[in-house]
Amino acid sequence: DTESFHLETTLVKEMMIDADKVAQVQLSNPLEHALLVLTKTGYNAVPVSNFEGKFEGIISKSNIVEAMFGLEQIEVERLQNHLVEDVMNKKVPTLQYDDIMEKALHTLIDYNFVCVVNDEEELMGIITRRQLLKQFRNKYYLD
Amino acid sequence: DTESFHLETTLVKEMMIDADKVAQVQLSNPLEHALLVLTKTGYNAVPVSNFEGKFEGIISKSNIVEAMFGLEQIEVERLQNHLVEDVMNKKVPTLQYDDIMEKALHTLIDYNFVCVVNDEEELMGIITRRQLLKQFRNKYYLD
Ligand SMILES: Nc1ncnc2c1ncn2[C@@H]1O[C@@H]2COP(=O)(O)O[C@H]3[C@@H](O)[C@H](n4cnc5c(N)ncnc54)O[C@@H]3COP(=O)(O)O[C@H]2[C@H]1O
Ligand SMILES: Nc1ncnc2c1ncn2[C@@H]1O[C@@H]2COP(=O)(O)O[C@H]3[C@@H](O)[C@H](n4cnc5c(N)ncnc54)O[C@@H]3COP(=O)(O)O[C@H]2[C@H]1O
Repeated sequence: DTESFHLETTLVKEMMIDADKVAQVQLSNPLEHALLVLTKTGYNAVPVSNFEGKFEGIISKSNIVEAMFGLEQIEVERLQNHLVEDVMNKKVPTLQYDDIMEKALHTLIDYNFVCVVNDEEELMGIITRRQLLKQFRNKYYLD
Repeated sequence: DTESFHLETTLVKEMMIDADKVAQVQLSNPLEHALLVLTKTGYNAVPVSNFEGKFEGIISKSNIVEAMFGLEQIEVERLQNHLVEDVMNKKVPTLQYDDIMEKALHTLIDYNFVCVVNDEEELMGIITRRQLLKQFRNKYYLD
């Protein structure tokens, strides 16, 4: 219901894509598995969790491709010998479950999506740029 | 000047990133070169032009990674033997130079960026989701 979308009152938890619909990988997965998930879904980057379900960061096709570029040529065996944990990006912004969407807008200016976590740092879902742009489009036609 | 941003009056050519600041590759480049450009810039996808400067489509890390996956294992020699033209995506939406930004909003719901072309199909620039989100943020604080 677009009427009720307001940046300062809509909560992140009301808009997010739930974790069960988010493609993710584990810290201890080999890079080959992560590349397969990214290729099958078509996404450029997905969240990473540990074996307890705690959010750890993001892994992207860029991270994996860069790891494969050796000094002289592409070193494919790096895919089998390296883990997600070795190349992922751990320093990414997150949102809290009960943040307002205004905070999401600030983060999404510089990121394609942002992960939403609860007090125990577990991944609850993600908010994407597409979701926000759809709300702006709907609001534009209603006003 | 954010005061003058209105979806129905601001023209695409007023907002776009000019072609001379856009990373691009050529149809006839080997995939290895395209992957290097994507890795060095950090972008997930860039525009492709032909030798006459005509816009041809987009190439992404996904296109290249998928081309490298052979039946059994990653076939690195495909990077040297295949060209941008063999794996790129030719069916992508474009905007005309004098379209209004409202049209850009519709396209950017489903794409990270959109290419802007002139009457001779030459690449004039790109419009990105970041640019649009920045305008929405600025408008939000002004209203
Ligand atoms: N398999 C697919 N089906 C339909 N559309 C697709 C798609 N893959 C990409 N797109 C379109 O391309 C945009 C950019 O995708 P990208 O993979 O760079 O960047 C994506 C991806 O890294 C991540 N993402 C989106 N949905 C996800 C999910 N269910 N699980 C994990 N990551 C997701 O969030 C980023 C932004 O997503 P957003 O929807 O704003 O924007 C997406 C969406 O509009
Ligand atoms: N080297 C870099 N420096 C600073 N920020 C960076 C960056 N690489 C990526 N980002 C950030 O990540 C977002 C997604 O980048 P992505 O490569 O998926 O997707 C990018 C990329 O495929 C393309 N793009 C952006 N600027 C470009 C340029 N100058 N030349 C060619 N392609 C460009 O447009 C898409 C959307 O760009 P947008 O700015 O909305 O959104 C960018 C930007 O906020």
